[in-house]
Amino acid sequence: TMLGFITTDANVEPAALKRALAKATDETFNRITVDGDTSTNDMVLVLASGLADNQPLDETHPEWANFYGALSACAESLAKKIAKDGEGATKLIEVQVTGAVSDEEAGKVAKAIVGSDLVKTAVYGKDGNWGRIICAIGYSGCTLDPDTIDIAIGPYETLVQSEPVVVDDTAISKYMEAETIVIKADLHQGQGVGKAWGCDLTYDYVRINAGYRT
Amino acid sequence: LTKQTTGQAWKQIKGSITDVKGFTTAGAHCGLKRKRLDIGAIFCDVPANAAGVFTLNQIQAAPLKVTKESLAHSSGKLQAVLVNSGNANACTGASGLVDAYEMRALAAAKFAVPEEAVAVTSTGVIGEKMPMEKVRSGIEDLVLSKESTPFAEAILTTDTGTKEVCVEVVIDQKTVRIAGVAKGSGMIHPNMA
Repeated sequence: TMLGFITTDANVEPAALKRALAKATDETFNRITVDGDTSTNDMVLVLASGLADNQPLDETHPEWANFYGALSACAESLAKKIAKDGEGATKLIEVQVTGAVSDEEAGKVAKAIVGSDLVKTAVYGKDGNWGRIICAIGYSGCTLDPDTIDIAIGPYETLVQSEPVVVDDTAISKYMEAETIVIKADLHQGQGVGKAWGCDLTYDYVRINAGYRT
Repeated sequence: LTKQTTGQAWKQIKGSITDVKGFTTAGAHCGLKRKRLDIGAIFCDVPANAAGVFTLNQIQAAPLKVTKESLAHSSGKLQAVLVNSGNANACTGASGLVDAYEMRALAAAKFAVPEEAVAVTSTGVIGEKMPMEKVRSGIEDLVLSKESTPFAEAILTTDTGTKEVCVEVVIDQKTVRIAGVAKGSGMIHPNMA
């Protein structure tokens, strides 16, 4: 289960606050996955005291984007902390998708990649197995051309226009020793961008959950 | 990805939810977990504009129903949030709902605010009745302060550490803070709205 509690002293109109939380949630908390199980108790609450004494904020306020950016940054930071602390995890995985037909589809593709058990175990094993990544892209249900996909693991391009490129597996493995692994995919279908976060899948995940009630 | 990062006006600072004007928190141990803190509260000095997003899992724990009701009946004004860890109060039937309402009532009495100004939240094992004797004494033991750590610890389950963040942004030449605290480690694939 994830729980999130956000406080602010901003003076924010209630309806605008609700819309802002929903949007920020879609772009952050709803973009994390540890084990693919959606809890019965997930909840995020935001409370705004209004004590900062600014003019009431809504989408028409000239500085609304600054407020929303700060709220979203706060949510993203918490979401990444949750993903990084996934049960048994040793690494945070960030997937960055570009070139999707929409931001929403980019997010869906990113979450499909980061939610793949085989991608997660490959990350644990420091194995730059791009085949598992393109496989996850393929079943994401999003618009794509199977022949125009680029994939990179950290700074290393592994696939260009869906064709494998010669890569130094040793260098990729070395990169994958880091605590945060970035996987990039460019679909070349449009301007949509999105991120998702998860963690590697380790033996400890099984150990922890085999004994959760006992 | 540049769409999301251009024009950054905020900065991250050291702090947590109690470094925001109006907010205090509390955390205590009531025995839902063996040793660690397991019950906590957030309190706001004034009725706060509030909003929530909730799991879209069709099986929803009792506290979610109670919190949604609070938000609806208070026109989105909350002043206190009560959280327990160790027991999710999910799939606990009618008595689970009664327990969630009692938790809301006890927190309202403790902090001298209307019941509909209180949200309740639970996390932990699914399908076990909430041991209300422990919860009652835990609520009694809550002491509000500007120290955020006891609350951040009280909401944890299998997490290896607390999760807190605080950012600052200037709006209308006033410094505004937004801070958050979270928990989550397993059963994580949120789909909230």
